[in-house]
Amino acid sequence: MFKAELSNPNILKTSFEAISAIVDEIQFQTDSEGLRLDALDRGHITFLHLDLKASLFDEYICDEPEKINIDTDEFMKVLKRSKSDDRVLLSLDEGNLIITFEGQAKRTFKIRLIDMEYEPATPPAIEYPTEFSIPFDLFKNSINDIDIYSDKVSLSVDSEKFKAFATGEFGEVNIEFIHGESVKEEASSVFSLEKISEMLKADKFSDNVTLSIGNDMPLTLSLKMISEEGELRFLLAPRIEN
Amino acid sequence: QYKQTTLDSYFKKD
Repeated sequence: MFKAELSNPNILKTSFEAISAIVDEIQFQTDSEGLRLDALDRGHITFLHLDLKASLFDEYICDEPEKINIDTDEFMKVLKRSKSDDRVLLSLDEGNLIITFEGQAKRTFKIRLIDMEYEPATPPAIEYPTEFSIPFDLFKNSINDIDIYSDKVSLSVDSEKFKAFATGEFGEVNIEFIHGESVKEEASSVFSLEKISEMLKADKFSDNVTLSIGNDMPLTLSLKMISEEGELRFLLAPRIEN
Repeated sequence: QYKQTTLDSYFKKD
């Protein structure tokens, strides 16, 4: 038996704004610890990991581990119908994920479970020279600034500053932010702006974003709830100079 | 010129 209840739909909704932009299908893995998913996009450019601990839910029951395969667009269509003060209940029957919104009315949606084409990828452990946190809004604004000039962004960090830079046909933009964190090395890599923008659709998950950057290494971007009961993490392959 | 890389080398199994 699987049953999970949340006092509002916002964490699921904001997570799947990003997840449904990146992958077509996902497998939720549930056990007594909580609900997780790992997914790699078709182009193998972005990997994502969502971890929602059992303690995050108002009620959480999972007698035995389950694998719940769903189409992310179909799930997002249902989540978009939620109201921010609705209670959300997730459960399963034979062949369906059942999503119930309890507010003014009780609304029950079923999504057919699907066969997965691929087994979910296991997240790789990558050793980084840097890790630091910056405000989510600042990062999102920087990406929107860069969008004026280019489809790619150079992200770099040193002991003092985080920098985002882009150059285009008609000019360039340079953003600097004193991060105030303990970063001992310098690192810089270039990334697709479109791919970063997809991740930042999860704009209500966390007030801060933790970034790990290396030199021509993937970007790790992590959104964590203050309570540490939820994390949405992305890994993005860099663009490198030919 | 820049080219988009993939994550394949990070997901290689031992």
